[in-house]
Amino acid sequence: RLLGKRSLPEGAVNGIEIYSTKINCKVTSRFAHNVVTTRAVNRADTAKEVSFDVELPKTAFITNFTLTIDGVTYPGHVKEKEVAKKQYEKAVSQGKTAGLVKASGRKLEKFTVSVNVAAGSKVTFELTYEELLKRHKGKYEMYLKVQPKQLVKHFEIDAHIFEPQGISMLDAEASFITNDLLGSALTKSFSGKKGHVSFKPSLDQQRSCPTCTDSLLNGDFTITYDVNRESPANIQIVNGYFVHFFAPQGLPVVPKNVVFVIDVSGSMYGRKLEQTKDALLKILEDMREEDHLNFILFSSDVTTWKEHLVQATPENLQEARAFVKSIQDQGSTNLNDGLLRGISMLNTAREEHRVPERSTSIVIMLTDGDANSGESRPEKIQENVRNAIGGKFPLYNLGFGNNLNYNFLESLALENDGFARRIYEDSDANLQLHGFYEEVANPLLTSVEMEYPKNAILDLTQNSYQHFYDGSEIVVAGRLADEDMNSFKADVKGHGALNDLTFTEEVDLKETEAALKEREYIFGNYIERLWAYLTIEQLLEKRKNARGEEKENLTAQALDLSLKYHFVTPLTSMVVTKPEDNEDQTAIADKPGEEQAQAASQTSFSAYRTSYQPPLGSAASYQPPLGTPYYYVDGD
Amino acid sequence: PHFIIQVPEQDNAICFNIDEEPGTVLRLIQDPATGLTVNGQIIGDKKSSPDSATRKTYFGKLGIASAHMDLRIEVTTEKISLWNEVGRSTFSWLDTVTVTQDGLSMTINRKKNMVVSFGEGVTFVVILHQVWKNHPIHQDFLGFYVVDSHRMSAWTHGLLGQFFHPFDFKVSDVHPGSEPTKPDATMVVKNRQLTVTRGSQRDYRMDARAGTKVACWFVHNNGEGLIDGVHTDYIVPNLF
Repeated sequence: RLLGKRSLPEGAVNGIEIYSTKINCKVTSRFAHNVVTTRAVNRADTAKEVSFDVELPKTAFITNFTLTIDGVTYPGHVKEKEVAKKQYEKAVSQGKTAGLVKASGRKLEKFTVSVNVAAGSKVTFELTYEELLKRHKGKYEMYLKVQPKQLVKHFEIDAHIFEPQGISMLDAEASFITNDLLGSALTKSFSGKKGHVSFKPSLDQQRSCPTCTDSLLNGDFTITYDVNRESPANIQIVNGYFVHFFAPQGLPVVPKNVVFVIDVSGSMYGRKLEQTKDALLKILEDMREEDHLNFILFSSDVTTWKEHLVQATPENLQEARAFVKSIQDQGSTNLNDGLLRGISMLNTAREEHRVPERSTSIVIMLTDGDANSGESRPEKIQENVRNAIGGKFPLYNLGFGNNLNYNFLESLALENDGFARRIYEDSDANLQLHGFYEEVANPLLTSVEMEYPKNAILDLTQNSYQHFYDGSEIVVAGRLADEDMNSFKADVKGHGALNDLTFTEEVDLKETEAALKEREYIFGNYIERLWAYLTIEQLLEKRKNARGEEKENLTAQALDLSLKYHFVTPLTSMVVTKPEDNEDQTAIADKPGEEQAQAASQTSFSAYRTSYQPPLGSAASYQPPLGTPYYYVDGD
Repeated sequence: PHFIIQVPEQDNAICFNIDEEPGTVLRLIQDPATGLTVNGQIIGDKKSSPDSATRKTYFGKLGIASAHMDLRIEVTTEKISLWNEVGRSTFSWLDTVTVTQDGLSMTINRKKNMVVSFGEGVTFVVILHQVWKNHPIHQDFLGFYVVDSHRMSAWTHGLLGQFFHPFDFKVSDVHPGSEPTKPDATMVVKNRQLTVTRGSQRDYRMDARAGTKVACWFVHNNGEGLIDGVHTDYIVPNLF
């Protein structure tokens, strides 16, 4: 009798077998370099289309994408967006297959590309992206989306972390790891400066059930870690570039004066208002007694809880809770007057010494729509708010849902030293609101200035911040004017809750450089790339509020750096051209902005690749006919 | 711990030891007028050295308080904490940081020392003495120096504070002692006659590792006769 082991179907789906997917992450001093490689083979008798999907963080920049077909590699080239667009349009107009990459979602952007692969051929997709991991609530978080379309023989996430300050904690969690079986595929370890996370499930471990052929790997994979902080700052210098990380610990929280400027217009009716109230009630629980607060509600009119800011005493908080519970929606959106009332209240409180001398003021505005009552011209509102705040404190804008001009809110916040955050309409909107508050609830320092020796530094990234928040980190990078200098000194000045502080960090250049030469872990010029990443990010941010010549200059600088360092930013695209059937096939990787991502999600774009056949005889000057979907989404 | 009292008028110095159990807190300075108080807590070696009859003791924790500013500074060999009515700031000896507020300036020089000034005229320096972490006997300890006390009042007291006012002493009858290099003598101070021994102690302000030798007349028995009362009078229950 022949005994045979029943072989479970595995591998090929519709003729395509994805036999390997590897996510290789190398993090050096918070700068993450991730390479996603997928290998597939066409087992069918005919040519087949193979897709490659990767979701990457919005804060990341793609730096490379290559296609390798039967051993021949087609590299990606970063080009100015206009140049790439022309190339793309040309390919489309000639009826050739054109791939496109775009984005959507809360934290992620989606990169999708497909190619036709001949029968029996192998294809390798390799996407590289880089990002600077930001510290939130005391830890850095690296977020990976895992969603293979089929069981993969060799599936692996391999993350190596190298932190010169030493790693204090390291954890990795996956939303889909629900049983011990899959848990055994995950290993995490750290010692000294090095950390390692490996997730390598076998084929059987990937099955959603013992006899299933679909994968249970579907969800979020998150690596979190933090570094040792024996000293408040750390400066690293390699090849003439430096990075300065600053995150002091052990300082008391500066008392804060917060006005919550809340949109209660009719559109907030229902779940949105209930979630806002839930979040405000939770925020009230977190208030410290030395804090001061008030609520400004705006609809067609403006109403306030109290005439002035009041201290967060237990009695006042009790009263505040009752007030929040009583909030009702009504009327339209007079955002301008709401904001101005809140700002004026903070200014008056300071002038009349109603708040502690050593305290800091914050405006948090939440709206779900555009201004349509009172002053509704965005430029005028910006001017009014700018003049009223006068650079004295930050404004944070929370945009609830999609029916609003997010760019306006972002612009308004950025020019007043704050930032905007989108609150996604979902069951967890209250948690998103509360989570945002937690980020800004604990200022440890105000008016933070990072000072470096004059004439010794070039191309410095932003070095002054209104606040340093507990659990966050300030990162400044720059270039040394003289690479042969022996020592380097940085002073960080700030106002604390009790006193003024000046932290001094002095480093010996040779010693630092020698200490960082652990070649095995460091990808060459990481500080230079970190500097370029940060500079581009800040130039793009500044550009949002710039006009005319200033905007042109900022654009030119950001574009120049994007091209030089091979970053796909909102100003550039990556073009991969491969000859196919003696014709060109072009794939483009783009970086969409917030508005485009939203637009895309609203119009439910699901295909990122088109294979237009233009009307006969019109190939050279083809324009898509009216009503025909046009698959190019500009990221800028 | 050892105490050195420099008497510039006589270009000389007096020194004495206080031997007490680890954990004991001693009052070093107390000035009711300025509201400044400095106390020090004693620590000992990890264990007695095989060639020493007694266990050596040092200061392991210092408490500096200003009643007028409602401010406290606790210095240990690990960290420096600063309190006022609003809250606490904590710094490490790995920081180089200057903290300023009305009437206070405090600078920590990474792994070396800490300089605290209360306005013009009162400046203390705390020296961090670090030893090899795995040393079988010794452990890190602190040194405390008063570099400026001219704004402290005439009512200042404490093991160090009582010597901020001008005082006089006379040494006579220098004669050989039990050790050939350390002659004994008779000292008249505060209307008392004491037998003292010529010796030396080290000032570590300039060089925390090697220090600078300071020749001094050593007063035996926990400074008995030199200090007002007896040393146990300076034991206080808490650092603050």
